[in-house]
Amino acid sequence: GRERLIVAFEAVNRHFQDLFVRLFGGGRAHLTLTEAEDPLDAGLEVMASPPGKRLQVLSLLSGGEQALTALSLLFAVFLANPAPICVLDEVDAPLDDANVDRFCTMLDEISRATGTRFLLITHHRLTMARMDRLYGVTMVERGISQLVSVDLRAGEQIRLRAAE
Amino acid sequence: GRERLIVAFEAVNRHFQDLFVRLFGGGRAHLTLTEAEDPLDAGLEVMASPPGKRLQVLSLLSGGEQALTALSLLFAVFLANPAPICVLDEVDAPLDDANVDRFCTMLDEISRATGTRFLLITHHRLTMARMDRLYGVTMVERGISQLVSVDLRAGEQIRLRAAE
Amino acid sequence: MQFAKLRLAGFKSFVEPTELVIEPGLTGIVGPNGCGKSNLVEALRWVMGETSARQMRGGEMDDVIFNGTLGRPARNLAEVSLLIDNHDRKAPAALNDQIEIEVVRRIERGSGSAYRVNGREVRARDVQLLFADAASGAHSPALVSQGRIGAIINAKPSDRRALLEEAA
Amino acid sequence: MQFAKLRLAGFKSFVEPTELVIEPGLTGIVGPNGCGKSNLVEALRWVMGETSARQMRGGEMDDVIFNGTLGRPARNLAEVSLLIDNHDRKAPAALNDQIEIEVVRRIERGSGSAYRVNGREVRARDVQLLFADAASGAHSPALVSQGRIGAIINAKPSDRRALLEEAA
Ligand SMILES: Nc1ncnc2c1ncn2[C@@H]1O[C@H](COP(=O)(O)OP(=O)(O)OP(=O)(O)O)[C@@H](O)[C@H]1O
Ligand SMILES: Nc1ncnc2c1ncn2[C@@H]1O[C@H](COP(=O)(O)OP(=O)(O)OP(=O)(O)O)[C@@H](O)[C@H]1O
Ligand SMILES: [Mg+2]
Ligand SMILES: [Mg+2]
Repeated sequence: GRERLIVAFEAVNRHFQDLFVRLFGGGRAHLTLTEAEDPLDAGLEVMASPPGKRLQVLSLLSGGEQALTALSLLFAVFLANPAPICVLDEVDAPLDDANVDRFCTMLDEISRATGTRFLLITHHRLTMARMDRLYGVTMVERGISQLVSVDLRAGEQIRLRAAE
Repeated sequence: GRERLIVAFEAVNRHFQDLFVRLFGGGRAHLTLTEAEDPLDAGLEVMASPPGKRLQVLSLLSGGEQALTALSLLFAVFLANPAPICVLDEVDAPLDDANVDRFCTMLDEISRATGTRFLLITHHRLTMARMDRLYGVTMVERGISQLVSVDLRAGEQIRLRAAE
Repeated sequence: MQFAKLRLAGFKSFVEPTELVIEPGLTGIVGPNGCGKSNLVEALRWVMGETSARQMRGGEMDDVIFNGTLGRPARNLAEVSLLIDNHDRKAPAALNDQIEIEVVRRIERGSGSAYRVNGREVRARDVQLLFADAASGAHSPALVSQGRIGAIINAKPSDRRALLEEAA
Repeated sequence: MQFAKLRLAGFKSFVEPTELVIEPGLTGIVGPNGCGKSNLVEALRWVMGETSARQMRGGEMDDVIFNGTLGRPARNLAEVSLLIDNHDRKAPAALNDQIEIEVVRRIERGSGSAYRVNGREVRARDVQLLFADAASGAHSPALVSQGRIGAIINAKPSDRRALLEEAA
């Protein structure tokens, strides 16, 4: 048990440091296992410093910086043991356009590297523009959900408008 | 104490029902004081049904529907005792374009009626386009915040793009 | 093992039979507030063996069955099936001779749910093990529900350790 | 009483003197993640008498003082002032003869904060009462911090009652 946890910690920490720099376009971050008699009782602390800022705990970062740091941690765990499917429900809501762009680039790279299939629920037009395909969910009849495939030409419209 | 609470409850409930219908473009909702020996110990329960749906508790609504319902409650309390300033930090993050539009219309109407000054922090381009003026916060020097007034012509660009 | 298709009927707001093809790469799901996007994520978690009604945002598991609208009566049955492509032969031994694996979960109001894998009735436990071996399942950290990102940030360090254990 | 101007220096990431004019109607505040938008909301709460460091997302109240970047040293002093327009003569009696009311809060590292109203030193209590009479203040429900909307939804019914008490 203890051995496996330490090995997993080191793998996740390596991925975390790399992903943090890719998502923030710089800066540095690392994970630490908090003190405990037995590593199996230890906690996971996150220290991060966005580009040009001092190293600090998670709670002092901004809303968007916290979300981006949490995504780095989530995908660090994911890369240590990749799943066949990944579903993300509006994780881009607190992010500004530049961070949405870096985030989508990271997903693209991970999907090509691991073959994982991604489902992304989003309201962000920049994220929509980066998808390989779009499904729409509508309620033409109130209260009744219907799934429709959005014609990529319509998707193209979204891309063109987002790119302005 | 008890009398005042009941009077406040009735005023807030009236505003809540009206604001819910304005924000959702229909449906109905109401507040109930949960059972307690003493009304001063009662809790506030929220029942809501978006247009065409059955009446249900808050937890069964979607993320965006919950945010919109919470905003109806918040502004119902506000209208019972209007403050000179109202600051909203990214409350529009979970909302789709149609709900952002109705939300901004409601704010406009409240601001004209009560004279309250609003500060809205947002990443949503539709919300930006509905503001009377925009301030930008930048970090030209990393880690150092600077406030700049965004020229409304640039703001106009945002309006035109958002309106497409 | 690749996830290929999700089919649902009578599940939450998806009263009509619905099919979501899961293709390689990035698939976006869009739509107005309250239209049923998060319900799709819950259908996927549910067919993989989710046992907690709270995770389904309901009070009891029957809350996943379509409970009617102003225009339509409630249903008594909900069914979700997940089609898995096993060309790469990575399924657990008992199923590895099959090219396709179909996992079906069905619930009837008042009488609980039942699972089938390629037509044979199985226990919830068997379905959960099938997905655990594939680094997935109802509690996989790769299924991020709405608002959960905030939970990771506000979690106590000892809660975050659970994430590490998933990676071990 | 109308809020007219917020001035800050040495407060969190606003190390340089900054002035935000608060005009009638809707004013949008925009900018990239981490640039300091939410820090402005905290400056407003702080000058109105906030006593909890946690509400300022810090461990202790000194955390509101600019603590330096890779390029600049930390400061030891932070100051925020709020200019209130009292043309409508609605301020509490003691201040009502003044057309403008300026509330200033200043903190020095290691030695706590001090308040001044129109140049005279006052207690935190006096500032809190000034704003309570104006249906505002550090805990006004009309100041909605980032992520707080979620807290209203997930609150227990007895917690939501506190909202009612603000309206009473
Ligand atoms: N058992 C059920 N029967 C019918 N409708 C249901 C059932 N359970 C939930 N719903 C409906 O599903 C809707 C919520 O759907 P969902 O949470 O998937 O929306 P969403 O598309 O994710 O929206 P948002 O963008 O706001 O997050 C609710 O309005 C609710 O009425
Ligand atoms: N005492 C301090 N001294 C210097 N910088 C500070 C101090 N306290 C906080 N900060 C910095 O302020 C930044 C956060 O600012 P803030 O939360 O206002 O961002 P924001 O514009 O609201 O971003 P978002 O859009 O992500 O919510 C953090 O990166 C943090 O480093
Ligand atoms: Mg949702
Ligand atoms: Mg913020």
